[in-house]
Amino acid sequence: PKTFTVRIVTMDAEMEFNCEMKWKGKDLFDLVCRTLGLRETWFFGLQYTIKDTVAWLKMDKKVLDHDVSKEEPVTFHFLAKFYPENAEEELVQEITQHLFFLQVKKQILDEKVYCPPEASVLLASYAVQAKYGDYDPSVHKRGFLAQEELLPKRVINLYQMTPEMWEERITAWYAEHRGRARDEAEMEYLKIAQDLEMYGVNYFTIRNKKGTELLLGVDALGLHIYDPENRLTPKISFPWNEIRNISYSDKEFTIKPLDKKIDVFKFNSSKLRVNKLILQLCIGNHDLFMRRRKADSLEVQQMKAQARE
Amino acid sequence: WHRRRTGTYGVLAAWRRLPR
Repeated sequence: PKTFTVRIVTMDAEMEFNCEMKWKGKDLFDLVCRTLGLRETWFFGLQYTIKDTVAWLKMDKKVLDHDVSKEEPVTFHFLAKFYPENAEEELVQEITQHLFFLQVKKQILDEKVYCPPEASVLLASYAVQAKYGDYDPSVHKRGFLAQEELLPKRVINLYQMTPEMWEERITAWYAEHRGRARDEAEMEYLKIAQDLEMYGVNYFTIRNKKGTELLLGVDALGLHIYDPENRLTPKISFPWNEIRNISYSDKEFTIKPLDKKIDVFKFNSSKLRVNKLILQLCIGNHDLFMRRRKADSLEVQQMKAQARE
Repeated sequence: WHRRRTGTYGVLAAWRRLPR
């Protein structure tokens, strides 16, 4: 059969595949998951960018029917699209935890997720434990972290501290993590990171009916409305179990609360494409929200049993 | 082809469809 080349970029690797012309998103996605040995597939997706807007490959649509650049290799980023409510309970396989760790670490270092200075240092110390193993002063000599990107630039700029002083601060914590295996250190990292306000939130710029610019956040727990100046604390939240219906028509998006006494919330997003993405993220997040509130599927039960062994 | 310009998701309905 006729094929074309796709390049898949994960958080720590790049792979190329020959993709058949007739393949649907799911065929390619499954191949990538099989190649990675990843079974907790429901958190992930294949991301591409179209006109500066993020988009995700649809499972039931042909790969080539997507609005992707047809120049080969066609490139997709294999990334977490949905986040667990509780990493320790939900992320079972080591590979799943590792991919989340890398993705969240990048978001924090790139300042996509705000992290206060003290927490940044603690997170850095777990990242160092994950990479270097137990602290050994005879091996980890002064300057051993000089080439590592460990802290957000904002945090570094906040203090009059030399790189040596930062290394000392991080190493003091690092030495405390003795005995933690890589996967444990990465899980400790995620347990701290998941409590950061911006963790796992997809932000979209919207305008309310008065034309005021606001932010919409979509996450594991529901929809949130923010002042653009404050991405940390929502002005209004709509938890999934308090929403009756969500819909869009062109650029307009409507959230209908369950409680009829609460006003319907309507806003406009910049593009129809953005509304489609918002709805997709809502459906996926709500689906996981519901699944968490049912018993584990047989597959997850088996994986948890395996992980315990 | 026509782009679909509307979409809807019944959050409550999905919850009710959920097997106990």
